[in-house]
Amino acid sequence: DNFKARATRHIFLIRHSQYNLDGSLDKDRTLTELGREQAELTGGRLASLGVKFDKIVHSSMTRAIETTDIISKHLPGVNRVSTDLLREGAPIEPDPPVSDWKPEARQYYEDGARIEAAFRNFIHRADAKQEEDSYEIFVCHANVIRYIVCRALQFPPEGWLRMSLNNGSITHLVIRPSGRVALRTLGDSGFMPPDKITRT
Amino acid sequence: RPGPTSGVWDSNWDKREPRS
Repeated sequence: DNFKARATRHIFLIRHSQYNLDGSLDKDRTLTELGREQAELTGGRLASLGVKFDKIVHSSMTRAIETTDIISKHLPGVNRVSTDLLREGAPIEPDPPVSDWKPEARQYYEDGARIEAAFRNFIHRADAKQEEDSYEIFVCHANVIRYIVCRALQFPPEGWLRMSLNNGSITHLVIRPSGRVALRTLGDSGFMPPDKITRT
Repeated sequence: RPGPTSGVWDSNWDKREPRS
């Protein structure tokens, strides 16, 4: 009984907001003005939920860092941690395949192992020593979030590309002490006015 | 191919492999 989980983990997966696709280097792919507005709306939404967030973990890519910078302003005192594990990539060859997106095979080996490691590292039931329910935010990327959702629900991971996520949207997973997983929301962006919703 | 896809819920899904 000493090694049984007792607490529930709430995982909030946030897709970064709209960014400038023209830059060739990651550092040049910064948020657009609309992207900054979206991040403000996402931060405001998270703050309005009235829960005490334990931490923000974010991808080390520029668009995730900038989204986190803005969200953080709405959640004062919440620590943030950067990780390379959550960087965008090609998690697994999608089924059915798509014609306009064909990464090299080696990309799936590199990114797939890393994104699977991100899933195992961050998505699990609470440790036995965790006494209270936790609320954690992960600011990352569409492919990473879609793969994590498939894996957490034990759905075939190659189906990840059948889902679509808006910029700044909130995906909420609940992991019970029993290990049961519930997807409470997938890509919620209903808190944004329709003319500010994008999927770039 | 990672993960079970049999449709049967694996209640020890996060205990079978090291975390990273």
